[in-house]
Amino acid sequence: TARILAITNQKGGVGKTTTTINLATALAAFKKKTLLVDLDPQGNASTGLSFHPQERRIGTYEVVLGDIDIAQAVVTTGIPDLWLLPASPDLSGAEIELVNQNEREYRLKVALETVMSYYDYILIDCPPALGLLTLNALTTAGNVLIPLQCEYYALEGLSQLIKTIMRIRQSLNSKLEILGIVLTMFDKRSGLSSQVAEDVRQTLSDKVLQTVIPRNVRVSEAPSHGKPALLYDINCLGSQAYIKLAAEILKRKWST
Amino acid sequence: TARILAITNQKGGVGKTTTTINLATALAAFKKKTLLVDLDPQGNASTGLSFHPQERRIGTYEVVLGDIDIAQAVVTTGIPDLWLLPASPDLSGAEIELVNQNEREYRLKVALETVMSYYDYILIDCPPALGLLTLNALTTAGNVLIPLQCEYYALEGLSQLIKTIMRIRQSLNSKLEILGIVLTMFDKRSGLSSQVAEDVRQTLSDKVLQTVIPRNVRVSEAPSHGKPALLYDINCLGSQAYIKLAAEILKRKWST
Ligand SMILES: Nc1ncnc2c1ncn2[C@@H]1O[C@H](COP(=O)(O)OP(=O)(O)OP(=O)(O)O)[C@@H](O)[C@H]1O
Ligand SMILES: Nc1ncnc2c1ncn2[C@@H]1O[C@H](COP(=O)(O)OP(=O)(O)OP(=O)(O)O)[C@@H](O)[C@H]1O
Ligand SMILES: [Mg+2]
Ligand SMILES: [Mg+2]
Repeated sequence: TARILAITNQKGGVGKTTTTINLATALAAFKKKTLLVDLDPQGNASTGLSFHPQERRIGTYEVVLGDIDIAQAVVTTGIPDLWLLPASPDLSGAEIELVNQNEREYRLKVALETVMSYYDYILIDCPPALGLLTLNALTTAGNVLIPLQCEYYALEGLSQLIKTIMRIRQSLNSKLEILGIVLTMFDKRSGLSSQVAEDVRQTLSDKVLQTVIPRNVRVSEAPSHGKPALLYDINCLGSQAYIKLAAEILKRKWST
Repeated sequence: TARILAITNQKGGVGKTTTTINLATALAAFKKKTLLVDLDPQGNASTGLSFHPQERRIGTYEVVLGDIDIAQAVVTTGIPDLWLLPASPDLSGAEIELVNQNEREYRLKVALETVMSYYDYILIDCPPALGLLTLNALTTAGNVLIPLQCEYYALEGLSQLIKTIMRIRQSLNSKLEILGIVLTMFDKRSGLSSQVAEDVRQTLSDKVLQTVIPRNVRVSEAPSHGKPALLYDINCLGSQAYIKLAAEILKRKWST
């Protein structure tokens, strides 16, 4: 049955979407059947794979809040072994609409149950908040990957995030574990980057993955071509780092 | 009476907090009495001014959802003419709690009414979402400043944001206007930055402010010292740009 990974951090702009798209593409390249779930109303993961959310009619919203079967909403991406559950425009109203729903924290989990056996990996891209959409991802997933930009505010938010994950493990999902923290947009010329990286490794030691994703302009150019960095420029430092990240993640101990 | 400015963009990590802190400090330097309201549960604006949200007992949450008078929650910052309404830990639950409240969109507006006459400018730092907290900021403010990182995903989200602002102007706040869009973390060596800047100026022409904020490592170092960039290093390119931004904003036509 599928290993489900929530990629989350309430700090904005730390590389959640970029990590979700490129890690999913790398896992597919390793011949793992992978589903990417776009749970962010911005729909950046969908856009990054050439599916513009404004053009979608059905997606994550209709599956989580409507009564569409997930199999009807999932699309192929043109990349072998990679499928996408795209964001649709109504997802931006979902946070408020979920509040008064029954089983509001488990809607995504229930929706995904029917396809669990079909995929090897399911990756969920989360919005920059600790609201009900992210909560749904954290009750569905067995594992969490935390992209961490090597900047001061990002470090500040980490303890709040870890506290939230522990609380969810105690109340809503006892098997939830942190698979790891991946340092993103690392700039070896910047003292701040090295300082933050050192602080995190000191406090969280082996939870911090060995693979570090460098700041690399080719990575930020890829979305404007609707492609993962791995397809836009496989040889750039960013793509090579995401391939290494996938290899490291495949070897790690997962909670299932 | 005070001019109220909401600084918002649902895209994460585009420089909302950095712009709010440094613009507020520059306005105070121009002898304008300025209040910074931290409406983001992450509390980065509070941290950037040396007020760690986890240590606060009362702040924006208690004013918007509790029954604390705003005058009791506002603190001095040590910077002449700059005051802060800090975030407090409970703000992370506010989005969900607001849903079932009366007048849920107007709670901040009502709270600020009692102090409007005391300040020249009130700047509101918003979370990276178009939820009820941001909605409160957009019903309270007469003007919106949109920080825009010169990257592809940030550009994608701009039309969704402008659509939301138009909708709020029609239904909840008829005087709401876009004061301007400020380009942030501009890297003149990057083709992507220049491309995005050109695209935005083409489509939104004079809504895009002349002042561009360059990517500048001193700006990202300042928060770890609990200071605005203007105090950490007044001579760096980032600080100079924020001073120019304040001068440009003071000259623009405001909706009151
Ligand atoms: N390794 C990298 N090198 C250069 N740019 C990067 C890298 N990773 C991400 N970016 C760029 O940084 C910006 C933020 O990344 P991204 O949108 O993936 O973060 P996010 O955490 O998903 O943001 P949000 O909080 O809005 O969901 C994007 O414009 C992206 O293209
Ligand atoms: N001009 C700049 N040059 C270099 N770094 C910057 C600049 N402006 C902001 N930063 C850094 O970029 C990161 C994102 O900025 P900031 O936190 O202000 O964005 P935000 O939009 O408030 O994020 P969020 O969506 O999480 O609220 C921070 O680490 C900040 O220090
Ligand atoms: Mg994202
Ligand atoms: Mg912020």
